[in-house]
Amino acid sequence: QSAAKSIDKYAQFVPKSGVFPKGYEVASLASGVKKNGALDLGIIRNINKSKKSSAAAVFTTNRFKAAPVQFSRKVLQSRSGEGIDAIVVNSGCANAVTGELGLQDAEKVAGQVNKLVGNSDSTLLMSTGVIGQRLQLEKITAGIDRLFEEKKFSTDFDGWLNLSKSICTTDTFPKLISSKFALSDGTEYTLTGMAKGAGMICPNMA
Amino acid sequence: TLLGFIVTDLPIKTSVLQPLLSGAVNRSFNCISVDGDMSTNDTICMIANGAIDTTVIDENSPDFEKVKDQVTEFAKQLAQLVVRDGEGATKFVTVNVKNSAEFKDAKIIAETISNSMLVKSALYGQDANWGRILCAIGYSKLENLASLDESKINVSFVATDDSTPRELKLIVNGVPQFDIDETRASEILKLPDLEVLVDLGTGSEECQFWTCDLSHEYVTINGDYRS
Repeated sequence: QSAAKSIDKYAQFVPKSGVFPKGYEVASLASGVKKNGALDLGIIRNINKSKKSSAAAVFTTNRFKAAPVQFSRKVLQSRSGEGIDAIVVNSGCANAVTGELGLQDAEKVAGQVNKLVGNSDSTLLMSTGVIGQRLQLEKITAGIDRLFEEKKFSTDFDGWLNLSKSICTTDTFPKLISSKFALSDGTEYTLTGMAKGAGMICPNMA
Repeated sequence: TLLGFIVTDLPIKTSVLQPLLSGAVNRSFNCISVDGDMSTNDTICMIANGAIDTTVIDENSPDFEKVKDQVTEFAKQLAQLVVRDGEGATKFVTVNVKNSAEFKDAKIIAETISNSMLVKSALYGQDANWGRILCAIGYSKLENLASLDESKINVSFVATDDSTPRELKLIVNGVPQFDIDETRASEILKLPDLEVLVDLGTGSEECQFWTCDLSHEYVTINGDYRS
C-alpha cells in the first residue's frame, strides 16, 4: 500500500521536463555514503562570469546547528552574500552534533570545491541524514573529484532531476520545480527550486 | 530535515536578496509542518547569478514588488511539495486562520493546529473531530487574547474539489453545531486535499499553514531510521 502511494505521488508531483536558469551547471553521483547505492552527492555551480552572483540563506534556529549550517553562515557573512559559486549537497549523513571535527570536515569539503571552481570562500554546504555521525570524508572527496574529472556537469533536465534526488532521504519523490517569469519590459527570467524533506519538518528559519 | 535552494538568472542586488528570501520563507517554508520537529540542518538558500542581461533588481526597481511576490509564490509551491511528501502522509491539509487581530497570533494558532497529533490522527481517520481543533486553539501560546474571542470564533471544514456545500460549519460564533451533516463531513474528510478554516473575527490578518495527517506509516519509517 505504501509503495503504491509512493508511485502515485512520484507520478503526480515530479515534472517530466523543465526550464532552467542560464549560467548554472549541476552534477550528482552515488558516493557510497548511502547504503543502497542511491545518489547521495550533488553540486550546483554558477558558471556565469558576467556579474558576481548574489546569495542569501536562512538557517535553522535550533540551538544545535549542524556543521554545514555554521560553515555556510560564516561564508555568507564573510562574502557579504557576494560571489557564491557552488552549493554542495550530501545525503545519508547530516554532519550534525559532530563538534570541531565536523566543522573541519565541512571546511575540507568546501575547500576542495573552492579549488576546483577556482574561487575561494565561494561554496555553501548542505547535509542531511543521520545526526551524530561524522561525514565519510574519503567517499565524499573522491566523489567530488569524480564529478569534476569525469565532467559530469550538465544543464539538462535529467541533471537537475538527479541533483534533486541526491539530497533525498526518506522522501518518496524529488521536489523540483521551475518556471519562467516576465518583467514589465518583457524580459524573461527563470526560477528553479528544489527541496528535500519528509520528516523532522517544522522549520523556523531565520 | 528541510533543505532547499532557489536559483535564478535574474540579477538581484545582494542587499535586497536576503530580505526578499527571508520574506518569502516566512510565508512558505516557515509555515509548514509534518511532525512538529525542527532539524539541526534546515537551510534554504538562494542564488541570483545575473546571467540575463537586464537592470539589477533593487528595492527601487519598478519590478521589485512583482519579483518579491513571484519568489514568494514559488517558495510556497516548493514548500507544499515537502508537506505532500510528509512521512506516511495520506492527506494535504491547509490550515487557514483568518480575520485575526494580529498576524503573529494567526500564525501561532495555525501552527498549533498543524502540530496537534490528535488533530492529525483524526484527519487520518477521517473523523470530523472539531473538538480537537478547538482544543488546540485554546492552548495556543498566545501572548494575550487580543485575537481570540470565544464568542466570535468560527471553524469549518472546506472541500477542495467542486462538491457543495463547499464549507461545512462546525462552530459558528463560538457555538458548536451539534447537528452537523456527518455524511458531508465524511465526504470532505475523504478528500486527499482539504482545508480547516478558522475565522477569529477579531481583525483582518491571516496566516496559512500547511500540514498533513499522521498515519501508522510515520512510526514505521521513524522507528529504525538510524539503524
